Amino acid sequence: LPTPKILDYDVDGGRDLDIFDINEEAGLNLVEGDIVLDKRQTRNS
Amino acid sequence: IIGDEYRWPTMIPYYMEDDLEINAKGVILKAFEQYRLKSCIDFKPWSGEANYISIFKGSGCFSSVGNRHVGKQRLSIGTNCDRIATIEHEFLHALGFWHEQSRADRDDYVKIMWDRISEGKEHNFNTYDDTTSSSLGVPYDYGSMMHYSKNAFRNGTEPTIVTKIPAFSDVIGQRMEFSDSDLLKLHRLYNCTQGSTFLDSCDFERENICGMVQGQGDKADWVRVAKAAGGPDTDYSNLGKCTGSGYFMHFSTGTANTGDTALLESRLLYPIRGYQCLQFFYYNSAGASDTLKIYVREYDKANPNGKLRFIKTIDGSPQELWQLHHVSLDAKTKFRVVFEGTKVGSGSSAGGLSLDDINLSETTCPEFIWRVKNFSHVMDNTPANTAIYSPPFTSKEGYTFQMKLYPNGTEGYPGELSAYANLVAREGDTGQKWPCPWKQMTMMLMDQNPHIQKRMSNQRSVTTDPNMKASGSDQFFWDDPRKVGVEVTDVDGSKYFRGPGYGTAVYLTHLRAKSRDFIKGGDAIFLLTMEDVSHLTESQPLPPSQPPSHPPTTTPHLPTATTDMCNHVECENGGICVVDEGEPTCRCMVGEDYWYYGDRCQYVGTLWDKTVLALASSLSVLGVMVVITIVSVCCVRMRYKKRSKSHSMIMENMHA
Repeated sequence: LPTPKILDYDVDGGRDLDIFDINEEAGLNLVEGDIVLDKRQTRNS
Repeated sequence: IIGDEYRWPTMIPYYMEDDLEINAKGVILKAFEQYRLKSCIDFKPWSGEANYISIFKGSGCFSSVGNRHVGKQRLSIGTNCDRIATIEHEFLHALGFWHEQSRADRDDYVKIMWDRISEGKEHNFNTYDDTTSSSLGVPYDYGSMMHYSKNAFRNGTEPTIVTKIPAFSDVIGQRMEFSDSDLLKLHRLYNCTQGSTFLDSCDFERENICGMVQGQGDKADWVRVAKAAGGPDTDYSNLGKCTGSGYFMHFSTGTANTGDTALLESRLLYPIRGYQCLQFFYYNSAGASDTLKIYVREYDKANPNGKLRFIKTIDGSPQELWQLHHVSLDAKTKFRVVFEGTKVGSGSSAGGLSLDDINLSETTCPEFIWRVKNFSHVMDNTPANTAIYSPPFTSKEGYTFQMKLYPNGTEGYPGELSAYANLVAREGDTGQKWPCPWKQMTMMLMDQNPHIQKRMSNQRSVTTDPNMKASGSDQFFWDDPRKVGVEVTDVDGSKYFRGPGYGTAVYLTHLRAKSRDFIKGGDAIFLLTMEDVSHLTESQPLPPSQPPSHPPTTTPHLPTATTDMCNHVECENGGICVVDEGEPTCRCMVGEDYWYYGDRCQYVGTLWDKTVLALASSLSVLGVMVVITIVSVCCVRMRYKKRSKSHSMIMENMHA
């Protein structure tokens, strides 16, 4: 086959990123990776 | 999370912020459909309720746990979070679920390798004791979509979580669909008795055949059998693997007379939405002209005994294969589904018509089916970076697309299924708008479990953005394939143009693809759809005449009074500027237990502050009163002491 004019696009950038990897790369440091605590919970913690 | 105050109503109000990606919005709606199908949890656009979930595009995927009663409760679906299982996972948090491995009994089932965890991330492996978190009587679930994967928060290459049963090592961390236990817990927490859009499922394993009945006025019957003369030799639910089970319904055209019909009618069903999808497996070993027709028998006041309405004839010549079929229904009153088999031909054929694994739900049907035969063999024997293609399918709007599957991954990803969607055009195609605007293509590898609510199908969706440019090029990615694609020759010799692919190299691992019922009878079934999602480019309407207690954060949603007077007034903390008696004024955001105030809404007050203030005032008054009392007492005492001193006399010689 001739080479395609435009290359395929990988939405994951070729990496199998889980929720926690995505958040870590985004610089988030949430409780258990993806949980937001409110003020009350933070105080308890 | 323990506590009734954390529960949402079963109908959850949501607001999709403008900043969400269009693909994410489409996938969120698909996730809602799974909740509706598999639980009693339903979602509705926010119409002014005090508490609602605001879904926005933050820098990641995150949520709070349970209903926090804060009015606008935020849930982020950021970049790369637009996968159905990720969205379902975040909504399970919002509904009140912690992660599976933070259960109190976690250490009985997995071993946390503390020395392999990145420094400072150890807190992510805390557990909650059973006064905070309840497992609702459901056993620890390695297959939960709320479980971390084995490499979560690792500092090197070794897993941080080792399952005590090694077979589950690669099971943990699945992000495909709800597991049975996820659903059981959800049902227990919210007292669900059935799925909102689920109607019926039948694999004919029980003798009562799910309450189905033989129709009135027919001359022949459907029979529940484990095998039929002329085929099939096994059912589809179990494929004959289990002795004493594996039944299906069969109408023998071999023994019937020409013109005989056999009606098989479902039990009575009560629709809510007014549209349904009927899905079933069909084995046709009858004569070429014998037919299977689908009807609905609808009941209303004028037809208390029901009235038959023809829906469609099932196409397909006889094949030695259980074929998957979908039929869209539109019943709006009480109804039954009717399968009508007819022996039309006069020739003798040994076989007949067979049905198995019937599912009926109030959902839309998938549009296209791509069956890949002998799929395990295909996965194991296709070289890496070699693709196979589905046939081109044309959507209702006239766009044609196909799925490109790398059965052994693309370069660098062996052991994976890689999946891409490609637009297709033929020479002479007309009527489409290019670049293709906002079509969402979904590629689902079907888990062929007989029961639709127990399926954990794997799906990914991609959406055509007409403004997207190809990397390093001025061309639009989703432009006419005749312009940006390559010409290819189909198996039948016809030629067409295929545009570039858009998808993922990590669609599903081989290990997962070989699990559950993704491959059944050797075959895999991909369900493909292309839906128009251009309506999702519009903002979700705000509740009418309701000043939002928590206005959306993105400006297009704000119901601001856009007069010049407000142009120079900046309200903080989500406040909005309105013109009041000719003056620009900030109206501040108010929650149930907090509020903003000040001329720019720059201060925050909370119930806690109010309580502290009241307590402090009371204590101060008390303190002042005590001081005054003490001073008064002292003064009085001193005064009396002085007086008694001045009036004192010395009595001498009293008895003299």
